[in-house]
This record gives sequence, C-alpha cells and structure tokens, in this order.
Amino acid sequence: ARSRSARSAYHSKSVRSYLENFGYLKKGQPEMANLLLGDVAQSYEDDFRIAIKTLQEFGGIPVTGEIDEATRELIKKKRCGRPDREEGDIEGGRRKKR
Amino acid sequence: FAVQGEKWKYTNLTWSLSSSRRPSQLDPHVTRSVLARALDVWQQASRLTFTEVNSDDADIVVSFAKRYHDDAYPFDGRGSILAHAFFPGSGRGGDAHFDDDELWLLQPKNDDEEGTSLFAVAAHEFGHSLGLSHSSVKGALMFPWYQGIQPNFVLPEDDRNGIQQMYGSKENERKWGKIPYYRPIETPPPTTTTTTTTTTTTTRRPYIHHHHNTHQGHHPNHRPYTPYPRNPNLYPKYYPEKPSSPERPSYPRPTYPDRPSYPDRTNIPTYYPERRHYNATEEHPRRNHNHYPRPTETTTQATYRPRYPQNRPEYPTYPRANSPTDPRYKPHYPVKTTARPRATPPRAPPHTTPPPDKPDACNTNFDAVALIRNELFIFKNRYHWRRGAAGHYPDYPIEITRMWTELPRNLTHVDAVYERPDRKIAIFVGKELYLFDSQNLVPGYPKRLRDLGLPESLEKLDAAMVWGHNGKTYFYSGSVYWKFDEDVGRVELDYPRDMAMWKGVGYNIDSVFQWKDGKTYFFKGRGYWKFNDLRMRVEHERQLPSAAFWMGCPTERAGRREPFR
Repeated sequence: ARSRSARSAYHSKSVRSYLENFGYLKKGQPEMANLLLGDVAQSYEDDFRIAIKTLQEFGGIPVTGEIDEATRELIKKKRCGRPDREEGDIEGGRRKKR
Repeated sequence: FAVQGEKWKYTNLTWSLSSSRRPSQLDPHVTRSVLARALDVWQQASRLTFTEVNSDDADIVVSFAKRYHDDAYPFDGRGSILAHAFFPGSGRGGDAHFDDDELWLLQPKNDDEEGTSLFAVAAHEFGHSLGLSHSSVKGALMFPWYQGIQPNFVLPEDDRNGIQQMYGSKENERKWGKIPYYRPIETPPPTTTTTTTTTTTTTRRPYIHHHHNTHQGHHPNHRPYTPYPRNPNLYPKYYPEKPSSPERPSYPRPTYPDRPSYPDRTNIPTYYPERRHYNATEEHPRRNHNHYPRPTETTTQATYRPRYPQNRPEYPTYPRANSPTDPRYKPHYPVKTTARPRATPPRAPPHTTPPPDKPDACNTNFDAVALIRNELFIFKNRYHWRRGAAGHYPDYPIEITRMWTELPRNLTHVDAVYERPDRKIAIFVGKELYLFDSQNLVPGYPKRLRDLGLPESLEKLDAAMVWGHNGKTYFYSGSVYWKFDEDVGRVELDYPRDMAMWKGVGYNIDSVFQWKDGKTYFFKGRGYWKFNDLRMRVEHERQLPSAAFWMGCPTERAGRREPFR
C-alpha cells in the first residue's frame, strides 16, 4: 500500500510539473506549497483539479478532473515546448475568478 | 486560434539557420530547404514574405540544441518536448529552437517508421515566431501536440484565420497594395528596363520603383528613397540590358539558391551611410546629384565644383582665423602661467598602497556573502571580510586561501558560498564545487557542476543559499535558478526556472543569503534588497547601499552613488 501511495505521489508530482511547464498552473508554488495548511492547501487542490480539467479540455479528451488513463497518455505525447496558456492568461483567469 | 499580442512591424522577414547550432544528424542544405518550405506555408496564406539570409541577425534564427541551451526552457532528450519558439520581438524574439536529440525526418515517413517530421514541427514553431499561440482546435497546425503531417498539407482554416487577422491576406494585398510600413530591403533591380531614350526633361527615371517608406507626402519635388544606385552609366551592373524578348526574359526568375543570395550586411546601404567622400565621377548611393552638372567623360575639376570644397582632399585647407592650429593663435581667455609642472611626481606614502586587487570595503560590490557558523563572511576578489558577534574582525580582509588552504593557490575570486544544512561549507569557483568540513576539503572534492545535475555549458554560479523559508537549497546563475536536493546531491528535475519568481531582484545577481533575522538578502552591484519571503517580492524597490549596512561604512561615503533601481 505504501508503495502504491508513493507511486501515486510521484505521478501527482510529475503531472503538477507538467501543468506548471505548460501554463495550466502558476509556476513557483512548490516553493511555498509544502508550508501551507488548511484552507490554503485546499485551495491549491482546487487549482490542481481546475488545471487538470483545462488540460483535458485543451487536449480534446474527456474532462474528468482526474489523472485518468487518457490524461496520462496525453501527457506522454510529443509536443511543442511552449506553454498552452501564457502567464498573463493564468493571472487573468485568477482575477476573473475572484 | 489564439493571437499572443506581439507581431512583426513589417511583412518582409528574414530568416537563417544558425551558423553555430546546426543539426548534428541532418544535412544542413536539406534542412534549410525543409525550413524554407515550412515558412512558405505561412507565406502562401498571408502577406508575409521570407528571405533567407546568411546572418545570425536575421529576424528568425533557427538553431538545434540539446538539453540546457542558454534559455529557461531546456530540452529533455528524445520524445516529449520537440521544439519551442519565441514570439516576435528583438533579440531572440522570433527564434526557433529544435531539440537536437530528436530523430528528425526530412521526408514524409511511412506510418510504421519512427521519428518526427521536421517540416510539421517547423511549420508549427514558425507560427509562434509570427505571433500565434497554441490553439485547442484538434487538427490545427498550432495544436500543441504533434499530429504528424499529411502528404498534401494545406494550412488549416483555424491557422489561416489567425495569420490573416495579424498580417492580412494575399487577396487584400492585391486589392489595396502593400501596407505602408513595408520595410525596404536590398532587392535586385527590375530585370526588365524601359527605354532609356526619353524626350522629357524630368530628372526622375521612369523605371525606378519608388518606395514611399519615408514619412513624407507624395510631393512632386520630393525624391523618394531608392534602395540601389540610380545612375545606369555609373552602375551598369545594376542595370542589365533589355531582355531579348518579352516572352522569354534573359534574366530568369531566381530559383532557391544553394547559398543565401542576400548580400553581406556590410554592403547594404543604410539610411545613414558611413562618411566618405565621393569624387566627381562617382555618385553617392543615395544622394541625388541632379543638383549638380552631370559628370561626363569631359567633366573636369574646374567645371564640376562640389558644394563643400573645403571637405575635399584635392582642395587645400586653411586654418580658421585664430584657431589653435594657426601659429598666430591667441587664446581668448587669460592663461595662468604661475602653476609650474612638478619636476617629479609626488610619491605615494609608504605602507599605504594596497595590493592592486585589494578591494575598498566601502566602495565595491561583493562576489559572495554567506552566514557561516553564525558569522558573516563577505568575499571579494581573493580576499574576505569576517564579521562576528563583536563586529568586524580586525586585520581583515585577508586572503581566502589563508582560511581554506586547499583552495587553488592562484585563486582570484569565488563565485558563491553557503553553509549546508550539515554545516559543511560549499565554495563554488568557476565550474567546480569545493566542499569543506570546517577548514578541511572533503574527500572526493572538488566536484564539477555537471555532477550536481547542472548543465555542462554552465560556466559559473552567481549565488547559492539555503532559503530559510523552506530549508531548501537554491542555486542562481544569470536569468535562471535551480532547486538543489541535498539528499540526492543533484538539482531537481523541473529546473531551471526563470528568476522572475524572485520579483524585484532581476537577473545576474551577485549574491544571496539568509541573515540572522531570518530574512533573505539579495546583493547586486553596490546595493542590496531585503526580500519578503511570503509575498515573494523585494520589500523596497530601490536598493540600499551595501557598504553602509554590511561593512559599517559612513553613509555619506557609501551612499554617494545613486543606488541601482
């Protein structure tokens, strides 16, 4: 069970890194994320799910908000190194949400 | 489609394959031909034109690189990330980088064949170079995930709409003409010439295409810019003879050349050409000589008088009245004659001249600053100062090698210093890390930076610190930073990242460390910033002078210069 949870944590980390690299999650949050507790941590989880959904929508696969098989396949595919959403888009999205 | 926002200000763009970063596995000649085809995809759909030039100053420079390659977007070996390109702009704006580790295919492949079509990826990347972002439309060229390429590829509608929104379509150009900000480039003159015998007395030749790129109106007296010399008698090579028949011109359309036909950049006439003299039988490339008598074979110096004879070498020049070159010169102001030059220059008093590289504590920047065993160590050149609980140690600065004797004897400076969580002292010098247990070099050191997972091409670190905010180690160099895993002894995978994360400190910092108050301090030049770790930005946009606070120098001396902002 421990091994499974470690693997899942690893996958989660690599997916987070992918989401950050391609503009779905704001970069730099890992520097602080490990210090956050309670509501703030919950907010990060929400952002993560939203980011997954946005990725799924952009990639044209079923939008589940979960790291499912289709999402893993999408992440493995060859692609351009530019972010799908530029930094301004994320900032703008946040402001709109608030 | 998505338009990023930046676009080129002109439609005639230049491109080149980088001279230093060419593909290691591909024939550069064929590669250039594939790249030209990829650009043609966009040229066919818009008013843009692309000219290959043999220069790294082109608008779009294409290069092939592996892993870390001097930007914040390192490649990842074969698979996954294939390439990236920068949006329009100066410097590296518009440039396209391809991962040299990929298996690039120059020809369309069979379905079972491994590899990635260079044409497909290049066409996508050039979309970024022109200002398009990724599109979420599956099948569009700007869809971020690789989709291969069909044999008879045509630009999908989504991308066509995007590029035409930015630069207009060919149809509109035919209807409305060229856009007014068309940039003049050196183009060969028309291959057909009209008759040169004319009875009109006008001085304007009928076969010249006039560029209205200057901001002046179409005035009858205004002679617009012409990008090549205009006198056929003086420049016959630009004015080929009339073609033998209109059906078959003697000068065929240029085909795709083996080498760029663009002339050397130094030969391009600029708006402000170098100052030089043009003699009577030579025409200035752009100055209009119609004001003067036309030089002919019978023209002599006496009949052809230029406007500014004093600037011409064949005319004798005379000093102006009362000029310093005139022997009769008298100054307009009284000359002091009381001060005599000293027979011998004054000698510096003994024992006060520091060695040439010994820094002035109150008027210098720092190579590295670190808190070691709760004492402040400040490094500059081959010296360091030390500040303990009782203040600055006397008799400092001393050579760094007196404290850490196993550093190289010829040490000139250190790049970064920090105390690791296990209390060992890490000193970075160029491409090497020296690790000391107190004053003793740890066996196995020095280590190379690449052994820490840093790129092979990295010449040095700017700074290193353990960030008090999370206890993790960070390395800084130029415009990027890395997070270092002390347990594994390597930098973490998704680094380097851009320094923009550390808002307010900019690039190329000198040093960073955590002081006893738990705050982070960044140093650059002769100033420093206090950093707010929670807000992730500097607490004060304007730097404070380092010498006054950290070296105890008087403020009037340390604060003389305007701090860096």
